[in-house]
Amino acid sequence: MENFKSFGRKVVIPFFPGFTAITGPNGSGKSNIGDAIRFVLGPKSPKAIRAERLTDLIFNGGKNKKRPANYCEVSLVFDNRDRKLPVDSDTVVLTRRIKRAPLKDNPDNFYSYFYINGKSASLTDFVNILTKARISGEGYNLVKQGDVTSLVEMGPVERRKIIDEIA
Amino acid sequence: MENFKSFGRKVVIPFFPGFTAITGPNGSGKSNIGDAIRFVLGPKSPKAIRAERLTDLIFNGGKNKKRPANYCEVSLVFDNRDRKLPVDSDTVVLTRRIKRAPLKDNPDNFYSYFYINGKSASLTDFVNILTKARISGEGYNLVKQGDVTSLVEMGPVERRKIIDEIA
Amino acid sequence: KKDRFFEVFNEINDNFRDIYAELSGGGEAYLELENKDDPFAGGMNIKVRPKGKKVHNISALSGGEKSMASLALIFAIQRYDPSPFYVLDEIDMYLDNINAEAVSRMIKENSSFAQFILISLRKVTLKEADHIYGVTMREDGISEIIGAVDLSAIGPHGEISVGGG
Amino acid sequence: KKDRFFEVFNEINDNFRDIYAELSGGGEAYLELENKDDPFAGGMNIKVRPKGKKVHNISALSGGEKSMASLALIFAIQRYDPSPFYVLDEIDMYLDNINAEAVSRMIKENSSFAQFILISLRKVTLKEADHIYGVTMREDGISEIIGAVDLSAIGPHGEISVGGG
Ligand SMILES: Nc1ncnc2c1ncn2[C@@H]1O[C@H](COP(=O)(O)OP(=O)(O)OP(=O)(O)O)[C@@H](O)[C@H]1O
Ligand SMILES: Nc1ncnc2c1ncn2[C@@H]1O[C@H](COP(=O)(O)OP(=O)(O)OP(=O)(O)O)[C@@H](O)[C@H]1O
Ligand SMILES: [Mg+2]
Ligand SMILES: [Mg+2]
Repeated sequence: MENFKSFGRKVVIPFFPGFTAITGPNGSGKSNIGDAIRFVLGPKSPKAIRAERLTDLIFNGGKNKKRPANYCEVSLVFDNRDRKLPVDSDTVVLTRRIKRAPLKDNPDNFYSYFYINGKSASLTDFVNILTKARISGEGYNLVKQGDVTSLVEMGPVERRKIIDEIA
Repeated sequence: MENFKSFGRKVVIPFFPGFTAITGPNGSGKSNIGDAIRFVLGPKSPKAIRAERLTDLIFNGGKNKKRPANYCEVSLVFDNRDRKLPVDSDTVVLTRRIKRAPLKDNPDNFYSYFYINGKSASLTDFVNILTKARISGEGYNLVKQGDVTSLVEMGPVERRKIIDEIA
Repeated sequence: KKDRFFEVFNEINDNFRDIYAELSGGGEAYLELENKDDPFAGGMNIKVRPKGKKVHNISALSGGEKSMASLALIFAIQRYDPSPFYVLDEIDMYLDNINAEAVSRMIKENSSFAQFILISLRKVTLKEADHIYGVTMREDGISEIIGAVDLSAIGPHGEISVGGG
Repeated sequence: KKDRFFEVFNEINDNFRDIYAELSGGGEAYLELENKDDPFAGGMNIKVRPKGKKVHNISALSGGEKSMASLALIFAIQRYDPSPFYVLDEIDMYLDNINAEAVSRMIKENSSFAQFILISLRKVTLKEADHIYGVTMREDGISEIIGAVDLSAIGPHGEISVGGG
């Protein structure tokens, strides 16, 4: 993770098997880690990662306003020994990068880059690989802050669709 | 409060001036007390007190299903020495009562009763008195569980209207 | 009508600025009208800059930061035009202990001007209260109120040990 | 297609019943199809009866009771078809300490089949974790990760005392 939201540097967070907890004061950046994971999984809309435009994800310089970053990048490293992801390698690194490319009429313009194990790819490649492993940016296994009761509060048809997807 | 939601008996809760806290395990009935207060203040819809129909507010008998109650009643006792409420007495008791009146084609039928200091009144009387004292079932001073960030998340026009009401 | 609106708006905005700075230990917040010339033609936005950060689009704020901004606005309105009573249900649910304490301290101060009724599961909030009521659910599904509860009687799991029957 | 749906539905419903009973210490919960003959023509409802209560319309349940039902359904699906990883952000926010402990215990058990990443402010949840990461915000507005944090290093206010720099 580099320059993603409040993580204004390069940061590596190893996730071990088992139960990992993340804690810290309000506003420290905990939920931003969840957003970073969802960002790579390609949710349908930026709202799912609490951003209005994708350039909101790029570190904005924090207190010393001088140097907002130009790009942000997040890589998810999957252990693929069980070949759940249809890629023939023991580890699969999915990298997504957003780079500012301001135009005269649109300062928020940006370029989006996708990489699979370092090789350039597209969002469709990502979605194809992830769907085969039944991983998605909006799955029931990702619960956003404040959404814990959503399975109970959503409409009956939307709830039934969760079973459809598994069947 | 009598037979209101999970309070299947007559219960009196004195609220002293200052800071009163209510605590207890999940599902014990804390938020039901908040609903009881809002019920008397006459919110526009039963949804504001977590009910689909007003008869959902009547104690349903709890575990021993034999005897759901027939009616529920809540009284709010106001200290009116400062005459904020346009009623000429030191204490004002607003009582609201719902009584089941099942019909053949509508088992959830009910009668609604309103009393001011024991004398029969109507919802409009309640609303007239409360509006003069600037009290309402949907005021900014009543925050429902889960709604703490609503002032930040609501639309800009709805937010401006809060200032309009004070002006 | 417009003059009256601005009088109220400016007072509440000043309060909001002061109260947010106090609650968040140095952050900046203010209210902004979409249409300054004719306020009734537009809405009102909240601008927040938590301490040590750039001014943000409100949707990028964290759960705790949004709660603090919301509560600061409630207190700002209260300072200008207090309601006779407040019923606040688990307003501390997103707050870490430091912020929860700052909020309940402010409520304690405000409770000399208005009546506050707070529902909470957290000791850090309960300890500031003048009176504490416990609510329990009996075996048969009926809720019961326990009178004045002593904070030390609340167990580590939030259960309330009830003296007597 | 319909047969396959019923196979999955029945398995998950059985899991849901068992897991909710375990999590809530004896309550009853099940899934109900709006249209049993043609499931795709209708939706699916959740029916919950917390211990000692009548079956309720889901909207009358408390915040904590709704959370327990939601989490039981997540675990029921996981038991049938585990996802490789779970990212759960403050799922304990409505829970009292007893329920928060029951949930984090179950997560601990389930974490031998899948990877769980939980964001939480509460010690009762953190204490079950194998690894704890701390996140702090520096003066200049940059977030930093603190490696493996020892539970005893977390102060009463949730602040993390950081060894070294
Ligand atoms: N592009 C960005 N550049 C810099 N900072 C950002 C950016 N986007 C969001 N932030 C900061 O991230 C902070 C929010 O972080 P986050 O939501 O992860 O907090 P949290 O640790 O989950 O807190 P809580 O416990 O209150 O939920 C905001 O204060 C915001 O200033
Ligand atoms: N008409 C009714 N008759 C009997 N019980 C009812 C009725 N309406 C609601 N209840 C019960 O009230 C309970 C919910 O109470 P409430 O929402 O006040 O809990 P709470 O103490 O706020 O819990 P939490 O800490 O989880 O928010 C439900 O379990 C429901 O069974
Ligand atoms: Mg968060
Ligand atoms: Mg509640």
